[in-house]
Amino acid sequence: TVGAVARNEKGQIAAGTSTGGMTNKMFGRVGDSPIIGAGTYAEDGAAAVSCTGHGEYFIRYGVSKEIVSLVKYKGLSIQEAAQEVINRQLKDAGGEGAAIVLNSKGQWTTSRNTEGLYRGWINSKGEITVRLYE
Amino acid sequence: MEDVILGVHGGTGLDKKDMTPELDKKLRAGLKAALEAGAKRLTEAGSTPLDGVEAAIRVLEDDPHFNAGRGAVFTHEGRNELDASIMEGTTKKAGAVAGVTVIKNPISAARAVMAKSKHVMMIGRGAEVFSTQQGLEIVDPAYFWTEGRWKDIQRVWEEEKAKGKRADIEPKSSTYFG
Repeated sequence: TVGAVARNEKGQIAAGTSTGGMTNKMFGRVGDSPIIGAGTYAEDGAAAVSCTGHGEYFIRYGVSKEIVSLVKYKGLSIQEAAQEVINRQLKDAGGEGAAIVLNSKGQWTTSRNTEGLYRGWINSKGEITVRLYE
Repeated sequence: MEDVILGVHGGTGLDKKDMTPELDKKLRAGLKAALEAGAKRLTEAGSTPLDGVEAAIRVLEDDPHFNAGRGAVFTHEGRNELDASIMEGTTKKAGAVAGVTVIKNPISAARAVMAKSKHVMMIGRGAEVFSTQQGLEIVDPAYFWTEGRWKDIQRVWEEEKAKGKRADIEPKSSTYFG
């Protein structure tokens, strides 16, 4: 699965996710990537989220919307919200995966309960950082 | 992390013990290329965050090292079925496609559903016909075939043959997600 989150100078944000799904999935199986609120969600003022992982869990836990809701209604930081959902709710349920999160202020975080997450980000100065496991 | 304008991910990927220096290099290059393409589009006059997201994801879809677009994994039946979605945060407009097999860049199809239809999600043949009508690039399903993914599904088939039953649908590790 791949995904992206972006913002402009006005604080507008967007998110997207694209995938081939999981190896050996059944014909017609749909995961979380195309489900708004599961694999992808964005709301200005809260956060833009793109997820990757075991889709059945991400659908059941509405992961991307849950992260946004914790920011919007509970006032959590994006780091706190992503950790709460990925490394507590999802992990406790046995769901593997990760999320990337960006808010309207340009704050960025990732959370994963897997060994790796291939990821990268670029700031307004054009400085790029890429990480796989570290 | 502050002042970020664009972030991307390429999945949870292989266990670290299975990573090779060559693949490590290619994955980093792919992520960097996606960030550069997305940021370039994002900073053009009149562009929106949606433009940056779409441009970045298209690069990753075209890269056979990621499980999306050209590098997609195989279904039990040996096909590639692709899913994608996109959402913008100002109006909460969103679009998605699922189970598509001939659209080269599903993220652009998802955006077309959002921008050019009254719907949020289209699936299968309907999504493919709509994408064709919108002028998106259509490819033969064989375009999505890659040797590594083909070997992955062959290993599963061999395991099923040996056991005499369908392999457990539960993933054994994050490698199943590509």
